[in-house]
Amino acid sequence: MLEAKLSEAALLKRLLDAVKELVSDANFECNEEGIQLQAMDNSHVALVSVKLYASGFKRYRCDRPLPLGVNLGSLTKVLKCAKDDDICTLKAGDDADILSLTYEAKSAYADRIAEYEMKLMDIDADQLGIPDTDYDASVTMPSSEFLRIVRDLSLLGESVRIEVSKEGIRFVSDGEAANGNILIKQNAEASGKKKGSIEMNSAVTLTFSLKYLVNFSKSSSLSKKVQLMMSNDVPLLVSYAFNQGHIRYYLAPKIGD
Amino acid sequence: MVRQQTLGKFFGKG
Repeated sequence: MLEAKLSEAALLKRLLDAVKELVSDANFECNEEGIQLQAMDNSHVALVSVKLYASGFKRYRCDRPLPLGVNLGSLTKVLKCAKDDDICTLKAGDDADILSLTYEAKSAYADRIAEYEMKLMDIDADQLGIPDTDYDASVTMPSSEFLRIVRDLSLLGESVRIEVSKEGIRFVSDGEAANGNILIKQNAEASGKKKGSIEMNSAVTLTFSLKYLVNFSKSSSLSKKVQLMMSNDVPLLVSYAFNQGHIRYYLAPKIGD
Repeated sequence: MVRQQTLGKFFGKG
């Protein structure tokens, strides 16, 4: 059985927000190390991978590996019933057909305990083996900055070309009616304050769909920083780390004909 | 003209 108690429901709410538009159903793989989710979008262009460490929970118990097949739309609805600061406990039996969620709040006048149950499903999903990659460029920047760049450029065109060079990291969008490019220079003072960093072994140029990057940026509520890992001709890794775990997205590049 | 690739080309079934 699984019993996992989170100190704030807000974490799950934010994670669901960051995943539900890419994936409709997914297995939450629970084991003694924690809870993990890995799923691709329908078009097999993007993959999202979430990890919540057992140590990130107020209490965590999982006796044996348990895949919980979750409809993310249903879970989103059930989580809407929780207040952000409610203590949230997830429970499932070994048959994994029902997920129960308990929300506990202490208000000034009374203790409130709310209990919800949702049906689980069998999901037959292909698990992809993600190879370990030594990336040629690694860029860390404020997640709010990345959100703003991809949202702005998505107004102009469908794609963004990302160029990492000695100059810094440049985001370029060529739309039909307008184009734009944004350069972020390596700034000694800023990197000293650990606002961001650009590390590069060799120059990288890659093109990606902005629709997906805008979607990934929903994770900005989970972490103040985002890390972009890139090598030519391989999928981009966009990683957000937070205290209890991480969310990572992989996005296949676009290529010229 | 640019073409969107899929992840299957890069990631094997694990």
